[in-house]
Amino acid sequence: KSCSILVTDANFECNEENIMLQAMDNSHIALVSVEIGAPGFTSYRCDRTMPLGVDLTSLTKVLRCAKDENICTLKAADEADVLNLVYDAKSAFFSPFFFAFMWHGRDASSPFPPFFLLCSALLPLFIHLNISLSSQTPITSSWPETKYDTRVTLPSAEFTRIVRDLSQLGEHVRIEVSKEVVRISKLKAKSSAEDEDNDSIPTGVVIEMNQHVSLTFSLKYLVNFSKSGSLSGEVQLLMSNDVPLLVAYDFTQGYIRCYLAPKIGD
Amino acid sequence: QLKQKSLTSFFSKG
Repeated sequence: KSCSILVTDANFECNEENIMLQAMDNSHIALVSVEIGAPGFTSYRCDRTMPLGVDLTSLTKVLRCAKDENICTLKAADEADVLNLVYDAKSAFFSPFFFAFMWHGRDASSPFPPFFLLCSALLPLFIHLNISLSSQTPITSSWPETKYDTRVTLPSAEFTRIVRDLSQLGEHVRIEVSKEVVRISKLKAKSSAEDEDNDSIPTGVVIEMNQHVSLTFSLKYLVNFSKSGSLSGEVQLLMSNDVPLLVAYDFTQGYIRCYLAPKIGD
Repeated sequence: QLKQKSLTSFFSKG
């Protein structure tokens, strides 16, 4: 769901060790990279390395059918052109129910068929969904290894709150990191020190830095990145001057990392 | 005036 805000479709690259996804948004400003290791799944099997090209907008709509207690099983057969999702309620209070349809989800603008509403209403039961797989050229080159000058670690809920609040006030934000202070400031068209609305940084913030960094970013993207906050208690902001920002959420068996190109003065 | 850089410009830097 976090990825679908940034990219509409992408390849899930599956191998024996993990599932990975890397895709750039249409405007080539942000890139999202996700990895979920095999131990992160209750059971995991991959007989053959294969890319699963998925319309993320469609996938997100289907995932909305799931409740927290549902176990979701994803399957793709060899040479298959559908991704098969099965939701199974942990407690089978109701008698087993099977629901299946082929949904050609590539046309995201098309409305759901009426029976989709029926499917939602019957949860938590047993639902079987298929999503068409599309072939898409993957981004073959991985993001180059970068040594960052600063790393700021803070509670993800605080980062979410800061960027959300500041997005109400402006379109851009400047992030400055010095030895003891992280300053996240809203920028106005004619910014001056007096015009900036500084947000206080809460406790639990760790700053690691080699040199002072000051970069400006589009808040819209940071707000979208922060939607991954529920995946991890902490978020790391890795920055160097004139280098894309890395916003990293690490969880037990994987990560979601978002890269954002800075804004620069003319 | 701020100008949005694209990620591809950083890719090309290698």
